[in-house]
Amino acid sequence: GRARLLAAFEAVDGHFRRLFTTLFEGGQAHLALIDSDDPLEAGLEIMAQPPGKKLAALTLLSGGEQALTACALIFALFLTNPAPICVLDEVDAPLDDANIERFCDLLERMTQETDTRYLIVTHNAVTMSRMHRLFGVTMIERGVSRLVSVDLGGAERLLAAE
Amino acid sequence: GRARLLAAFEAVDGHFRRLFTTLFEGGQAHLALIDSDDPLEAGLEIMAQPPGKKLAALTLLSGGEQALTACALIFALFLTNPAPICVLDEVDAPLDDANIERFCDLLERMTQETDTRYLIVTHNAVTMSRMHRLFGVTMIERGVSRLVSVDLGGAERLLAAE
Amino acid sequence: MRIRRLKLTGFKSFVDPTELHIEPGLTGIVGPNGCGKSNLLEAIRWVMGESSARSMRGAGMEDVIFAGTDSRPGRDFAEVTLVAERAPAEDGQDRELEVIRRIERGAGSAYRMNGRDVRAKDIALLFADAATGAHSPALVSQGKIAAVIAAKPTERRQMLEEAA
Amino acid sequence: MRIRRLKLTGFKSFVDPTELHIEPGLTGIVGPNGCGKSNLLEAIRWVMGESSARSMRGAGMEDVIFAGTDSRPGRDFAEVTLVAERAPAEDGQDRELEVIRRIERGAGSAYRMNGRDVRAKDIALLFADAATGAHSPALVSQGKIAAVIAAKPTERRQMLEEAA
Ligand SMILES: Nc1ncnc2c1ncn2[C@@H]1O[C@H](COP(=O)(O)OP(=O)(O)OP(=O)(O)O)[C@@H](O)[C@H]1O
Ligand SMILES: Nc1ncnc2c1ncn2[C@@H]1O[C@H](COP(=O)(O)OP(=O)(O)OP(=O)(O)O)[C@@H](O)[C@H]1O
Ligand SMILES: [Mg+2]
Ligand SMILES: [Mg+2]
Repeated sequence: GRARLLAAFEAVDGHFRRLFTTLFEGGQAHLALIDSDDPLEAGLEIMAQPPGKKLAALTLLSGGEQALTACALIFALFLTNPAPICVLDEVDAPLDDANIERFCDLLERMTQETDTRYLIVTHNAVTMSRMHRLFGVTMIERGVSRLVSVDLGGAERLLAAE
Repeated sequence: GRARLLAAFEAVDGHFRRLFTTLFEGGQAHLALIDSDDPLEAGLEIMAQPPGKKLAALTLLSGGEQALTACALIFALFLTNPAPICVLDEVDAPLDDANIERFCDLLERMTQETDTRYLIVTHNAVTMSRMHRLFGVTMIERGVSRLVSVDLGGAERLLAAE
Repeated sequence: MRIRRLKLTGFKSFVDPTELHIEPGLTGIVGPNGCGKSNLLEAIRWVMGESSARSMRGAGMEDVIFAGTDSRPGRDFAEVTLVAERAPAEDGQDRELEVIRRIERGAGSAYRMNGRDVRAKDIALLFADAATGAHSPALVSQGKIAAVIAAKPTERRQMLEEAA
Repeated sequence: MRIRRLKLTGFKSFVDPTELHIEPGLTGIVGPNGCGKSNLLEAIRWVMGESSARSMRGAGMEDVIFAGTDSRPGRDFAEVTLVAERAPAEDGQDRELEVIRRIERGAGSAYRMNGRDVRAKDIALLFADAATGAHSPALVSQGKIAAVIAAKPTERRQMLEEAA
């Protein structure tokens, strides 16, 4: 119990630090066990400091900064204990263009380091273009969903045809 | 008290029905006072049915459908009692391209029907292009926000330069 | 564990049998607002044993059964199948794994694993051993990416336990 | 009421005096993640009397005071001014309206209206009469557009009362 949790903590923290500075191109972040000396009772605190800013409460981070920090933590958990599947439903919605690219770069690297399979819902054309394959969901018959496989050109047509 | 609230309810409901079918290009929606015969104690229920779909619980609507329905209600409140200012912080984030256009069309019409001034934060290039003027916020000095006035070309450069 | 396929029938807006092949790498899912993208992803959490109707965005769990449209009648049941492959097992179990969850109006949910009836607890254990499951931090629902940040520190520790 | 200008000093990441002219029609605000767009909009809710630190995304209300960066020291106070024009008033009050809220570390908030000290209640009343205010449904914070949908029916009725 305790020893395993501590070992997992060390591993996740190590990955989290590295992934955060990759996504933010600087800054620093780390995890901390708080509120109890017993890791099985403790809470997990996230310390995140974007480049050039003061360390502040997580809630003061912007929408985009929170999404990136959360991604860094989720991916750090994978690298420690790879999950077979990852589902991200429009997590790129709050990101600006530059962070979309960084997010996709990180996804690309994750597919090289783990066997996890990723299902990513997005409305963003850049994210779409970085996918290895695309499926479209249509409702040609109102209220009835159908799955079609599309190539990138098809995806643009699908969205334009709404 | 009661009479005014009922009058407001009728007016908001009327606007809401019209705005919903405009945004969804069909379907139907209405408001209802529930849980009490006294309007001052009652709750306000929203019934929304996108075109071709069955009337279902609001929570089953998709992210984009909920955002549009919420916009229709907020604008219906304005038309009943115009607020001097409206602030929309990335409300277009869950919308697909076609709904972005409809949302912007509605905003355009609202500016013709009311005196409300709108401040709209967005990352979406289409929404940006439909604004009457643009301000950029930059952090050239890390951690310090500055406001600059930009034209549309400037906005694209600003985002690309992140 | 490798997850290979997802099959849906009568699940939310997927009234007709639908099959999604899940390949390695990055699979994008696109389409207009309200077309069913989030419904498709929710089918994964559901078949893995999700017991909260609220987290399936419904009032009751029967809200996952196709409710009907202007031109189609509602259905009486919903069924989702997940096809996976287990890591070479020591205990000689089948490598191929087929998990089915089925819900019928008025009769609740039932699970089957490789043809045999099993309990929800067995399914939860199966996926927990493979570092996944209905509450895995790796299944991020729409609008919930910042939930990790907003969670209480003790809730976050539980994520760590799953990774241990 | 017509709202014309917003001025900030030491408010969140706007450490240097900043002025936003608010013109009729649609004003877009753009910029990279974390640059301060939401901070700018929150200044409007704050000067209108927002009393919840949580809804300003802070732990305490002093979190709105510029906390400092690698190269700049934190400040001791934050101040936001809203300049508006009232509808032609019957009671002979000035048409021009200047509302200022100022918070100092350790000393709490103070409000001024056209140069005179007023209470938070007076400010709330002033804006409520003009169909706006810190809790107006027309001020939609980031990620909160669906909050109207998720709200309880009695909370939604309150929105109706503001429009009555
Ligand atoms: N049991 C059901 N039967 C039929 N239709 C359903 C059922 N449950 C949900 N739906 C429909 O599914 C639609 C929502 O689908 P979903 O949330 O997957 O959309 P989405 O593709 O994710 O859209 P967005 O891009 O806006 O997030 C709703 O319009 C709703 O009416
Ligand atoms: N009191 C403060 N002093 C200094 N900086 C602050 C203060 N409060 C918040 N900030 C900083 O403001 C930044 C967030 O700004 P804001 O939320 O306005 O960004 P945004 O432009 O809305 O970004 P996004 O597009 O991601 O939503 C954070 O990085 C935070 O550190
Ligand atoms: Mg969705
Ligand atoms: Mg923001």
